[in-house]
Amino acid sequence: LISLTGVSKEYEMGDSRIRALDSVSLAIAQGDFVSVMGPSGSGKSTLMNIIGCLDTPSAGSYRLDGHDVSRLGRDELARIRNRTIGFVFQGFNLLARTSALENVALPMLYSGARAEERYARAREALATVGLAERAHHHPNQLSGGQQQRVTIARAIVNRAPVILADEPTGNLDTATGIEIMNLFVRLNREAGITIIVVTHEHEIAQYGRRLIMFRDGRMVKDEEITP
Amino acid sequence: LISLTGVSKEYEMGDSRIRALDSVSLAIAQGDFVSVMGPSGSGKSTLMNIIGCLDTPSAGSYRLDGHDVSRLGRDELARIRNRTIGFVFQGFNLLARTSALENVALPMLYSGARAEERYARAREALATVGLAERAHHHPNQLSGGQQQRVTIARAIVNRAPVILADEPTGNLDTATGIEIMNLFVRLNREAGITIIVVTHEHEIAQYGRRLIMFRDGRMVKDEEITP
Ligand SMILES: Nc1ncnc2c1ncn2[C@@H]1O[C@H](COP(=O)(O)OP(=O)(O)OP(=O)(O)O)[C@@H](O)[C@H]1O
Ligand SMILES: Nc1ncnc2c1ncn2[C@@H]1O[C@H](COP(=O)(O)OP(=O)(O)OP(=O)(O)O)[C@@H](O)[C@H]1O
Ligand SMILES: [Mg+2]
Ligand SMILES: [Mg+2]
Repeated sequence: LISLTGVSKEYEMGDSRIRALDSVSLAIAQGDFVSVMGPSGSGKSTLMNIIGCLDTPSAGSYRLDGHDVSRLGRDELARIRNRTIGFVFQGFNLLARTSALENVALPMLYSGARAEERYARAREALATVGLAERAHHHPNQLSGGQQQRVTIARAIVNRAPVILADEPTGNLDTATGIEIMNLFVRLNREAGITIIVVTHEHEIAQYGRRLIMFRDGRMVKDEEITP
Repeated sequence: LISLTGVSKEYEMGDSRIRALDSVSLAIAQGDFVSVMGPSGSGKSTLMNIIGCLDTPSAGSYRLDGHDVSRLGRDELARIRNRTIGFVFQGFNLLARTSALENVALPMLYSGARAEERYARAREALATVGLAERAHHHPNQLSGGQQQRVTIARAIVNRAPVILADEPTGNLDTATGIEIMNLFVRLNREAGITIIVVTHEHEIAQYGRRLIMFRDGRMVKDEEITP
């Protein structure tokens, strides 16, 4: 489903070159549940942005669902990304001037669903993350953890086959974090959704079946998680 | 130093009323190291915003360093806040179009220090959080954990006597999080700086000497942390 071969990402900053990803090769099958860990700045979000078609590699190739992503035109890439991937961003990325409900409903705009269905499903997703009575709040009227949960609701509402979650529990208390990870386990087990979670907490990584470690842009470990 | 008496904070949303803080009374002395925990939405950030003079209570009173904060004019409040409080925000709050160095130097603009000294101290603060070679990056050229560390550097650069840190390790790997908490311990022990840390991680809360628990806007526990 997801196949990276020799993927690198570099940035030029004046006369220095920063290697955010260094020749990463990685294959993830439909239905996998992968945890990604590594120090701050080791390339995890960069990896997620490339897998999520939000960024392009400097070198190497990326195939998503059989398509060579670098060969796709912008519109086709947007369509494939929108129907294939639900993204929980590290920084939330909510629209500031619209309500939680509108933010969660947004990914369905391209799906052709009618307004009643979009809002019904957005409400359902908000209820799933415990925010039914915050539907009409704007992001600045929500706590940090509530904003993070709106981001999670938005990522699941389209029932996309792949969920990329970049530190989904970083702003959540332990109990709420466990609820979210159990939600991901349910989606993986019952709907066969592929889950990739970036986390720096070992207890959260344990929900996955496979652990990938990054350091300085390189993948340094890829092993099964034994319970 | 910090004295809250019967502090409440309410928001009106249409025909419902949300009680973010419910009659909180709390006294914190200079040199204290306090950890604050509680579920998502329980009022922790609201408390920090009131202590940090970024928000006003709906009821009750708040005295900071002997001043009744509600009696201060806007300019005087800004001056007292700027010299008394270093704030690590839950959402980072960095200026997007300026470098890490400029962001860290910002609180010193009001202190009257000359440019060379402001930039020397900003570089020093960045080095303290391990970001010396990211000084000229803008926030969108930094990882989540790097942005969080720039926020921390900005909070310590003025050597303010109070540091309010709202989930300062939420985006940091375990090793980096420990470095940051050890930095706070040093500042508390060697410079007598008062530290208040909001966290949802028990291991992080253990660095404090006093634990305060919130639930539904109320303080439900206030006890010593025994090692
Ligand atoms: N401007 C606002 N208007 C309405 N409700 C608000 C507003 N700001 C905050 N709230 C509500 O106040 C409550 C407390 O929010 P607060 O940000 O203090 O929680 P918190 O304990 O910091 O949570 P977290 O751990 O998720 O960061 C939440 O239920 C939130 O929805
Ligand atoms: N636009 C950019 N220009 C220059 N350097 C960048 C840019 N974006 C990211 N970087 C650098 O690339 C490296 C990897 O960043 P990335 O965000 O992938 O790390 P991360 O593993 O997600 O870290 P964290 O755990 O702190 O979120 C970092 O050192 C960062 O400074
Ligand atoms: Mg990241
Ligand atoms: Mg908060």
